[in-house]
Amino acid sequence: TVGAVALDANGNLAAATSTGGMTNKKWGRIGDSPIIGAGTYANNNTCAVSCTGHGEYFIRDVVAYDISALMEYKKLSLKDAAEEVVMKKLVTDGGEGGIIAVDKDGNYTMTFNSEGMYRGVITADGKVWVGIYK
Amino acid sequence: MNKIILVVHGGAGTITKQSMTPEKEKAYTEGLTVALEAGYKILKNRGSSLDAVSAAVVTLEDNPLFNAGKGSVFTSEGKNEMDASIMDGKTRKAGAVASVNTIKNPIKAARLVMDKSPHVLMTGKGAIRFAQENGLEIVDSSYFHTDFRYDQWQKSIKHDKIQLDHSGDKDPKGWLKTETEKKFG
Repeated sequence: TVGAVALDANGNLAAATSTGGMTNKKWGRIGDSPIIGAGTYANNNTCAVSCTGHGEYFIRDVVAYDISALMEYKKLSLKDAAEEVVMKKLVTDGGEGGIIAVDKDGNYTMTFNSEGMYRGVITADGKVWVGIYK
Repeated sequence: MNKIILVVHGGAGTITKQSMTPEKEKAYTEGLTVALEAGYKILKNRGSSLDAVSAAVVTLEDNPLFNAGKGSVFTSEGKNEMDASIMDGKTRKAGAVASVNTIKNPIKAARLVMDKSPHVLMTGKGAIRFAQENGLEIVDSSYFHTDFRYDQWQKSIKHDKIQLDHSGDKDPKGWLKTETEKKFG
């Protein structure tokens, strides 16, 4: 799975996710990537989220929307909302994976409970950071 | 001008230093950097976040290292079945495609569904027809083949298991069962 989230000069957020799914998956099996609210979500009032991992858990836990909802209704910060969903709820349910997200103020997080996640960020000054391991 | 920023991912899982060679690490780092720069070029010129995330994901779909587009994994039938979605934070419009196997860039099809259809999610033959009628590049499914993913699939079959896209480093015992445990009364 691959994904991207962005904040543009007009203050608009967007999220995108694309995947080949799981090796040897059953024919017609769909994971979270094409499901809005599970693998992808964007709302200018809160954040943009793209997910990767064991799709069945991300669907059941409605991960991408849940992070946005925690920000909107419980006023959690992006980082705290992501920690709550990825490092607590998903781990409790046994769901492995991670998310990238950016909020309307340009704060971002790359939160994952697996051993690694291919990830990177480029900031307004054009500076690039890329990571692979924890 | 608002603070512009772009974040990308290329998948999560059991990715460990032990299994990574310096060449692979460099190739993955380069792939992610190319994606970041593709999106940043748009943001820097006051382009939209929608265009930026689309451009970034297209480069990752075209990179056989990542499990999306070229380099996608194989299903139990030996096919590449892909999915993609996109969402606009401003309008909360969204588009997605699922179970497609001949659209070169599934994320472009998801964007088309959002921009040019009254729907959010289109699947299979209908999604492919919609993409074709709107001028997207349709390729033979062999385009998506990579030996690395094919070998991974063969290994999964041998162990009768399912694998997350980056869990190859895990012991096959840790992979997912193809059938849920049969619960006997």
